[in-house]
Amino acid sequence: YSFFPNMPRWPPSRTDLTYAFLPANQIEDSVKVVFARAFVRWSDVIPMTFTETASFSTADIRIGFFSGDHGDGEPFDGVLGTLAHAFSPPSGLLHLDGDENWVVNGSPSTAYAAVDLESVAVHEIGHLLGLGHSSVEEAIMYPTISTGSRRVELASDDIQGIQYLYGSNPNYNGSTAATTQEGDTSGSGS
Amino acid sequence: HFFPNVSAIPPSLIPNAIEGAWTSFQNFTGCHPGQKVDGLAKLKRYFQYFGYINNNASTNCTDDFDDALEEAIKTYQLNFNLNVTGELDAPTMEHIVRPRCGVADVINGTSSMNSGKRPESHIHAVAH
Repeated sequence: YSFFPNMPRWPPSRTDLTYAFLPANQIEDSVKVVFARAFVRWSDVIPMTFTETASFSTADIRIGFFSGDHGDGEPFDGVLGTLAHAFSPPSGLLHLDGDENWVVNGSPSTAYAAVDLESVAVHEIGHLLGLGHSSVEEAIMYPTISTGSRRVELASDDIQGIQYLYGSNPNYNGSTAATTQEGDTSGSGS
Repeated sequence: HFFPNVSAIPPSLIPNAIEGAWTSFQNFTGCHPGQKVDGLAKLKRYFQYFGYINNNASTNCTDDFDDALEEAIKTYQLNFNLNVTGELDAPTMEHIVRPRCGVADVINGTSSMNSGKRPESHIHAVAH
């Protein structure tokens, strides 16, 4: 696991964070459920909670789907290529490429240029919390994902990294660390 | 574009019908240091975007397979557990074109991925 330079993290007093979706995206409930699941994967292992709020402007974490140049100096590049990005704490910005074909439920297939939304959401939340990229291929924080794969469970590498920053959730029993990746991992992804 | 599951994806979205952002990079497979190849500057910008080539090195974004590109490839190969050849071999290219997170692997010249944990490689990363 790794951290951003100077190891930024949310202040110790900020253990209950809110998140909101860009209103213009008109995100459906089925998609919101995916993000809720993704947040829980992290709150299961650290003493933090994440609650959706309707107030985008005041939310700690702001999630939006954008196409191309969207004003943060990191333009998206259309189908595949870069899928999403998020900024280090405490910025709370999570942006996803609106041109991608996102699969909401279940494993995608290498037969299509589509990407599993939850896999990317879990990864980007790791950045929001302060984790950088990992060289451990099974880790959520590994930078690439093939179109046919679904990687949503935190690996021990992810858990060690995030608990180094925030400590352990008192209810964490150490049973959620994954060592395998679901779905097809053999595809090139393009 | 949201699809509830894989069966809802239209057949038009098969990968061969989609020109992904980095599909054209496959044409650079087999390139090695010292060559000059049309379009290689675009691949350099890819490495620049993810932190492997210094952002200030804009003058290096030519089609020349120069030292900066070779070092970038070596660092990338270390980070992704590939054989460190410094060349655009098939396994490296297969990895480069994969969809990925837009956050850089190397920030301010240093990486906490594999390459930053090996002293000899850290020196190269900082040099960029």
